[in-house]
Amino acid sequence: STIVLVFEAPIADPAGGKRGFTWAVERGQKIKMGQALGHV
Amino acid sequence: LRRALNDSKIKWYPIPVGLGIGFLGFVQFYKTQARERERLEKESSQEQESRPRKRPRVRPDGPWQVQVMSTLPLKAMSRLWGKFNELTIPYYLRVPGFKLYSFIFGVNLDEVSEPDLHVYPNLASFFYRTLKPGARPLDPDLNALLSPSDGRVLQFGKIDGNDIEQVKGMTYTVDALLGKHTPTPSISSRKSEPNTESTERGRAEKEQRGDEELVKADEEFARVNGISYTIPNLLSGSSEESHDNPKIEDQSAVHSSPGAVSQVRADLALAEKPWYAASPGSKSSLYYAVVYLAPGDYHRFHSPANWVVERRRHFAGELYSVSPYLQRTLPGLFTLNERIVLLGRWRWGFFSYIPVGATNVGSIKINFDKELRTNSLLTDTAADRAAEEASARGEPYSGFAEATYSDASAVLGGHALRRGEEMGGFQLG
Repeated sequence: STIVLVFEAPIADPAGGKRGFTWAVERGQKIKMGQALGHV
Repeated sequence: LRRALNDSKIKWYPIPVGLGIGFLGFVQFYKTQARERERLEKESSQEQESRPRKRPRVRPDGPWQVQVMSTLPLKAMSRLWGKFNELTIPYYLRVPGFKLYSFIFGVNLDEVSEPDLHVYPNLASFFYRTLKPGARPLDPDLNALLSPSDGRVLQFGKIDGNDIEQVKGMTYTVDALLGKHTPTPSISSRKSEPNTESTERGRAEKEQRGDEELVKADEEFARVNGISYTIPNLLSGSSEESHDNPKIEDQSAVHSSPGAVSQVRADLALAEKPWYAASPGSKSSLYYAVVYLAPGDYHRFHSPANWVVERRRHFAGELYSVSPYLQRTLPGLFTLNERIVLLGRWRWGFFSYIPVGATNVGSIKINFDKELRTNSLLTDTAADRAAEEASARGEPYSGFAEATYSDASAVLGGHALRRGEEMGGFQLG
């Protein structure tokens, strides 16, 4: 089975000093529930 | 000839079992093909008689393995597999049986909440096991998007335009995955502050019902998580009839007040604009991630963030395997399979969560949606009926049955989910 997430998140705006969404995983990585997929 | 028959010695040789099985498989394959061909001819002749068409059976392209799979009755096989796994296992076979399963599929029995494996009467209940408290600590960073389940990250990335980027042969359009007519308001109002006017009204209604704490809790949830109130006249309670929209009338689980229904219809009308393209100049974009759960993984899924789910769309599709191999070889696999699309919003705007079924785990359970039934004959017949009615009305079949969620406090306009909260799971068959 599979779970797909499609979501909206901010884009980093270095000029404005705003953080954006960054991934914290690699493709093919084994992951546990509760671990971070990414951060804003 | 008589002498030859009488005198010649008869010697018996064993036929290799594999040959026998191969032969039976070939006969079965030939019969399926012939039956399918006959059915298609009958269907085309019926079409000539301009009888409304049944839900179109999708025929995926792909290598010969996919062609063979597309002729198999996958849903029936899945239901059979589910029934088989609900058979009660003899008491003394349970521990060795589950230990063998765990050894083969890599299940960590130390994490299972129930130490005595005898408690699980069959494989289906062992498959839907829970874990010990604390076995899955949540990432401490509140701005982190959590993994919804155990598994392997197959793909992730940004969505540009309608196509989810081409990764190893896997392409699908967002419209096909989530269904068209996805509401734009949840995006357009992503930064707006909660409009106090509708809150006031919500409070007034709630106070009438004397449920002050509930209103306060939901308002606190929305405020802390920066989730805006996107369906402002959800609380309007307008007198419009809630059943003059046939599509909504069909839905088995509509838990909403009349005002919500009129708004959903307005949403649908508003949604004619493509929702997925964030408006030019906006500082946000759409992202996606795909997590694959292997047979030995913990199969309950959880909320990856604090969010409000507004509606769900049930696509009663097929049940191809979703193994990484088939994901690579069958483009658009997820748009074919049975899946539940949960649509809602989080602090940064639109949020959707799509559990996708497969042949062995065809049943998807959502804890807060009691009416939802997947992988059942009822679902298929309901989908066929909806397709026929849509074609009788001259409308294209949307391909899904939709229902909306509302909260008791009528403040959030949907069902609130907290990060790490269990949302449901996949069950065998």
